[in-house]
Amino acid sequence: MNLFRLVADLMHLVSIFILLLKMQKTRSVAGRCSRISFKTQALYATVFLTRYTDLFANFQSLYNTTMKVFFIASSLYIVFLMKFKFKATNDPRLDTFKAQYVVGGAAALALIVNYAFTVQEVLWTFSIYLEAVAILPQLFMLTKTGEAEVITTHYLFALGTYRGLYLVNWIYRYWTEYYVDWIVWIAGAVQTGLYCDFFYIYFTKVLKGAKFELP
Amino acid sequence: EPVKHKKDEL
Repeated sequence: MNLFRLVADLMHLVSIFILLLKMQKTRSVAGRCSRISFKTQALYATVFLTRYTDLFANFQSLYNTTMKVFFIASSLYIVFLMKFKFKATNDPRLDTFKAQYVVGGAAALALIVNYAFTVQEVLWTFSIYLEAVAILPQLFMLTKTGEAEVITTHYLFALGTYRGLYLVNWIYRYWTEYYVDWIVWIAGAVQTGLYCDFFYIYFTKVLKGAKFELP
Repeated sequence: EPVKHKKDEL
């Protein structure tokens, strides 16, 4: 564990707490201009469920196991909240990204490009590819509405920072322990790249007190 | 020799 990865993981936790806070505070997932994509959240739940199939078999540390349990539980809780508790305020007409294509694409790629052709390994690879594109429905929704509430942009900023710090962590690990993981690296680079446009607007507008609005 | 991926990351 290094500082980059620790802070990255903490930013990931922060993003989840921001999301839960926002949902509890507004008692809805669809306050004006602040929509959270159900598809993105459902994809994240799928990512954690397929990645942590080794939860009981592969013990790394108490930290690792606790985080895995938290990610699975919180993602399922968020999906539950959106699907049942705040269902009336979740507007599927804005959540129109074709998620089935990215699920299908990630599944097909996981079957072809993986480290070993076993059920667990393919599921793990699928989760890596799917995580890379899971934010797309949310970003697509943002593009469609053209603006976002500040708290939603903080959520995306925390998520983007978590991914960016993982890139730094991999460079650090390569030099310090000769750690190599091409599947994770390429998927991670793609995932971080998706945040570039968002980061640009976040830094130039939101941090200067302006509303998040697409040009 | 590169270390095989260890799956110690989240």
